Amino acid sequence: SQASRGETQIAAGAELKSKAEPWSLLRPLDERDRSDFLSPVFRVLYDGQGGTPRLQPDSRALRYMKRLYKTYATKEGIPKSNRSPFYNTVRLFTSCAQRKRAPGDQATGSVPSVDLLFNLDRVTAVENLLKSVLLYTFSNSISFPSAVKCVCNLVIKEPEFSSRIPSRAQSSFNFNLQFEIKKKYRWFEVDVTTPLRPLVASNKRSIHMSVNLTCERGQGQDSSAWDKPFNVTLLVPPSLLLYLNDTSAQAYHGWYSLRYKRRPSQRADQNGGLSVCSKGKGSAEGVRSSRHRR
Amino acid sequence: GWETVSLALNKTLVPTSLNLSEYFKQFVFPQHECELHDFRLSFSQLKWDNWIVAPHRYNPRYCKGECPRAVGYRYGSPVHTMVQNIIHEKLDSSVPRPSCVPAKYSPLSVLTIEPDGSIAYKEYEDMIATQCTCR
Repeated sequence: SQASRGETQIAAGAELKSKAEPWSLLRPLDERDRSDFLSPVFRVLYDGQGGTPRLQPDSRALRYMKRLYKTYATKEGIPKSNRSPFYNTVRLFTSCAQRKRAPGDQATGSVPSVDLLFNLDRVTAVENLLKSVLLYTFSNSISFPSAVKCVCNLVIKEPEFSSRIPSRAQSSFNFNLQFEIKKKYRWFEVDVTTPLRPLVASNKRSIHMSVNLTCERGQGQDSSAWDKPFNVTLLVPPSLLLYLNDTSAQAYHGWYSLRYKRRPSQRADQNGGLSVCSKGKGSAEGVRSSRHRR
Repeated sequence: GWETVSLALNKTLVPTSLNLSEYFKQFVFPQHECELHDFRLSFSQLKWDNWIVAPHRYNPRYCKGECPRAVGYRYGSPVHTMVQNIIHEKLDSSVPRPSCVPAKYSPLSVLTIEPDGSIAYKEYEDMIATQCTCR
């Protein structure tokens, strides 16, 4: 059922985006047909080329994704069991067009508002959005004495070419966003799942938004506590990070195997005697192991 | 006493075709029995390292070897495998012996650079063989 569901969705996706079945090698794959990692593998096998030329990703974004990979998988590429089993795909997009609109204000810590355009062509019809964040980084590592409170104003726009849609079609979202910036902190995330979910679900190919971030001194902080104001010019325009669940048959569904794997303790319980240990001994063991763990 | 036994056999005109060591061979487990083998590759060998960022090394493993006649308990093979063996040996040798193939797999996480410059972390099912069987 997993495979058939995935295939029906792929088929549905195919009508939507006229993408070929990733496995069908019956006709030459062209640009539009690459829907994920495996079909480029088949494309290479099929036409023997070492892959088409690719745009080089932003170096900061690549560094972030390499760290994410090390968190989620071993050196051999085996997914670690400690990561969330619900998403098996994470995509990072760098804005293909950035335009600064209003200049930032050093005193109030408001970041210059930027227009961002993200091209989501690589998101396939079988990838369901679970979470999306705007990923901010500082151009160089700076440290702050304590938490910083920020308000993020996000305006989602219709793409430029649909100018006939009146401006009221733009939807604006205000986020009261609180985040903790510690020493040598390089990244922070703004969760934008709510406004983006309908756009990704409707297979929007590009998302146009303007983001305005205003950060102010921590509450109750006297001015001496800050050796330098929140230097907003150090912020690099954000990337867009999508956490997705690929429902196709060839994707790994860790939650699926978690749910249907019987735990040894269950098996011991079923055998009765094995799991029963004397209260005293069990609790002593419990305490010792927890102390050991601590 | 091997020599004495074989001398005795020669005296008793055992047909030369029946050679004890040959005879026993059919019961000994095959030397190259069906089992899991490593094959470590790096994506740079395939010249794919310009778009597969991680992992650097990938060991998909593979199954190779002969399937012993008594495949039942050791390979979790269905009874059909024994039947296929008997058909091959007794009735029609054009029916192939059972094959040594993967029975279980584990997933693989990959980090790739997409044609549009975006970066994708994806987990794929069934990318590393972890157990062999005879089918």
